[in-house]
Amino acid sequence: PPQTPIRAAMNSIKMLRGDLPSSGDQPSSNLATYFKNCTVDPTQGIQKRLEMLGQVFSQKFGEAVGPHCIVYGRERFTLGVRLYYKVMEAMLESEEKRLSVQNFSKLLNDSTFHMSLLACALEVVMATYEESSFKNRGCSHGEGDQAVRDLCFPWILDVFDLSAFDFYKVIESFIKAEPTLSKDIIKHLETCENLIMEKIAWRTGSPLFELLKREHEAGATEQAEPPAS
Amino acid sequence: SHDYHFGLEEHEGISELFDCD
Repeated sequence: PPQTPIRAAMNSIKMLRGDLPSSGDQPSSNLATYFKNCTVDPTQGIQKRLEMLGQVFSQKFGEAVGPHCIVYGRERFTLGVRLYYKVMEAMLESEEKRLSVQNFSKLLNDSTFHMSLLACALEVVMATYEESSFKNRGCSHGEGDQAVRDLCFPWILDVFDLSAFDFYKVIESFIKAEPTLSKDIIKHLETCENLIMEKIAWRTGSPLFELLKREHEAGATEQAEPPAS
Repeated sequence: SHDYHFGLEEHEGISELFDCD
């Protein structure tokens, strides 16, 4: 039977929590092996970054929704970290098959990669909760709709001071690596992609302009792609 | 995910996107 929007949202949250058990708070033994195989073990760097970003996220969440809701921000961050580790492991397994390598030192020591991946995981968590939590838990202080709007993409980019151009890079690989994503969430990520492609990636300060300038100075030798592709 | 347009080709992946090839 068709579900009410609230029931559908609650089921999505239940499924998200079910797919991300508490054992995922730390890297799995498989993921830890990828870390150890790196020329430079990224484990400590990843841990420190997560601690720092967790504090930033919770603080910004509280500022957006209300100080009494910081605990919900921490809850969402915890789920985001579990999803981040899960997708990271799946991505590395896929890359290992594709490239026949086990040492991903450069990628796993790239701070931008980790921030982009974590931001994407948190965006999935936020989108899953979007329809139900604030309106049902009384966190709104009379401003429920505004709070939900404030947390919508690209809010997470501002929280992490992450460029849209870098965030965009992880989206497709994220969708490929996580087959349990619902149709609604995939649609949401696609909307984020379109927003970035059409607007946000072209804002002042985007790294895209520097890259385009470098390409232009290097001298384009290939023909431009036809509009169809 | 059948409605999502996958743009990366077979020789492309997260490693290339972050200049780790």
